[in-house]
Amino acid sequence: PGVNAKKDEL
Amino acid sequence: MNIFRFAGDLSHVFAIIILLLKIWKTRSCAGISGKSQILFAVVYLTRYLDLFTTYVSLYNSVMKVLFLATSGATVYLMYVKFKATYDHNHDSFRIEFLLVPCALLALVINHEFTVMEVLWTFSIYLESVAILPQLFLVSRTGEAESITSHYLFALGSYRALYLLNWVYRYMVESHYDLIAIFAGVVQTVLYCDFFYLYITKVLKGKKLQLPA
Repeated sequence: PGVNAKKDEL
Repeated sequence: MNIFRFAGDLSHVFAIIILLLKIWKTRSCAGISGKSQILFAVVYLTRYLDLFTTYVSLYNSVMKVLFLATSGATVYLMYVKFKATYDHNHDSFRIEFLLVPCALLALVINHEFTVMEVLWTFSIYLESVAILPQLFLVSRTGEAESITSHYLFALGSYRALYLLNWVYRYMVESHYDLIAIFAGVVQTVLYCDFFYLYITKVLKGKKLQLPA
């Protein structure tokens, strides 16, 4: 969460 | 992947298909804002650069390619193939008023000051306001065809469903992304007025017409 959040969404 | 996220994605794909079919079947893009469609193309181009750097899943990659291809196709249909039907006199929203503030905000408020991250942030901010030229066009003409209303409803529902997805992910996975959540709330709020008209008029078989 926060910094470097996983960008697994579109 | 939870049900809200998946329903949101389906709604998003559905919106794009409705729009492409409307333009293709009627051979016309009347009532559609080319400015909004260009902004959406910019949104996908700047967000899905990670297609080449990060692999998440086949589903994610396929959807990203789909969004890039369909937004490119929509812009092509509007500005090349059916250019004559494009309502550019009413589509007069100045997109630099959206592009510049979103770019500046992305440079200042982001998770990490790297090219990819700033572009991702820019695309999130831009997406939240990219529909404004379309809503402006509807307000200028005072009405929207039913099919255009269905498109807007599906497109607005997509981010509203993502909001539920983020609530779910926060509770279940302790995952949250404040930039996405903030922009998603803004994006959904912009559709509220339209949602109200859609439910009270279009669903009752009436045309979406704004009060004079």
